[in-house]
Amino acid sequence: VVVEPHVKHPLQNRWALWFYKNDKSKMWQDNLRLITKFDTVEDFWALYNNIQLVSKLSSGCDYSVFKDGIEPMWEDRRNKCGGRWLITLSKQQRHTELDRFWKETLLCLIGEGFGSFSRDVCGAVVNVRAKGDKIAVWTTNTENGEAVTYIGRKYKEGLGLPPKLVIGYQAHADTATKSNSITKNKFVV
Amino acid sequence: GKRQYKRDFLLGFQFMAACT
Repeated sequence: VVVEPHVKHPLQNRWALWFYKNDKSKMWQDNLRLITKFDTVEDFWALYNNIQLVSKLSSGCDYSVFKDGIEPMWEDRRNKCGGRWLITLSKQQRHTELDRFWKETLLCLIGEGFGSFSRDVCGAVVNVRAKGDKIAVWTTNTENGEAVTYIGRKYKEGLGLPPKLVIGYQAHADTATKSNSITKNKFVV
Repeated sequence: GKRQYKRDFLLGFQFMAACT
């Protein structure tokens, strides 16, 4: 009898999970921690099943999942000309949608759900905030309009959002320099 | 080729490790 060795299912990319906890006594960067990296389907679930659900995190915390080598911040070379598809949730949606949306987001990422445009994806971030949670998919270049809009359409579909609901894409450069709480959308789908 | 995995395929593995 030949026993097949258990072969894990490799992902196209290696991904890193980062955790951010808001501690006002520390610098922003010191609050951001790399938790672990994974590059197989099995290792992804082993991690996912063993960490706190997003809806159970305290306010001010983030999870970020980025391709290995890209830091979850605007300053990273691969992010600085990029932007994000942003999903803003109402307070009630923390209990009904947040965990599902975040899981679907991760499946889009690790499964390379945007076809060849997946190479434009840098990562995804979920912010848990008292005033309303946010989930975003970050892409590398706002000028790659075809990639950005394709990713946006597929992402919206992946989350199961109704066609009439419009989601927006914002350039990090605009978010970083905004003088009020409203950042203009560069694309919408 | 690119390693693309469909959602349902990925979901199929979520509890596999816990069952074996």
